[in-house]
Amino acid sequence: KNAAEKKDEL
Amino acid sequence: NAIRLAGDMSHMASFFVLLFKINKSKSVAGISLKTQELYVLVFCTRYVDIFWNHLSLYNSLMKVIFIALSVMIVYVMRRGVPQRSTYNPELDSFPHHWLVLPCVLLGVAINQDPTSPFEMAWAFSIYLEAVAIMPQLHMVQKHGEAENLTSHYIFLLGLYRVFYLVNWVYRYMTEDGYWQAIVWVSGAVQAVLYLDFFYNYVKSKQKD
Repeated sequence: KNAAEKKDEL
Repeated sequence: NAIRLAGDMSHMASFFVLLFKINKSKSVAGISLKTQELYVLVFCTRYVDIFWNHLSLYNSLMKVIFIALSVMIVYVMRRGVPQRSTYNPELDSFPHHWLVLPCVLLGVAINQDPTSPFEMAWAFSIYLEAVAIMPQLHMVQKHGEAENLTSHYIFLLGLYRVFYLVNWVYRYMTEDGYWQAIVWVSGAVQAVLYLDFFYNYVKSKQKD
């Protein structure tokens, strides 16, 4: 997973 | 997943409990302005991706809500009448610069993409969130005891962190290749900071 995709949490 | 949602909901509830407390009692005594300002900094540096990362409506909406509520709390503490006259700066004495500076350095040094200023800001926000509660905890200690609603507020913030920790374990087991070292280590540090508070919170609730 790339860094942007990982940012799905708050 | 449900655990993550429970985390977000207790996080959001913590904002509302705090806003309720400062509106109802007309007082911000015992609330750390430093912690609240650090949270504004945390959300503003983490959610700049709101302009280009559209993972879900839920995520984008929650980001706006978190920024708005944290700014609102700081606004009432600084400008609210009569709230602003009830703030105790002499008790809110934690040296917060010593939290921000190391987090800036860590954010620049350890992040997911050393060529991206956004990734530095994002990592900074993760590190800062882990320690942002310290001025508030320091204030509770100096005050002796926190007011009921203030302690509920801190409890909800700690609870949010616990839900997120469990959520990470769940995601690690169910999602292939799910791995977030920066977030997990910071989150664990953040949870540890609440241990002493949790202990006293539960003890005082049993006494009541």
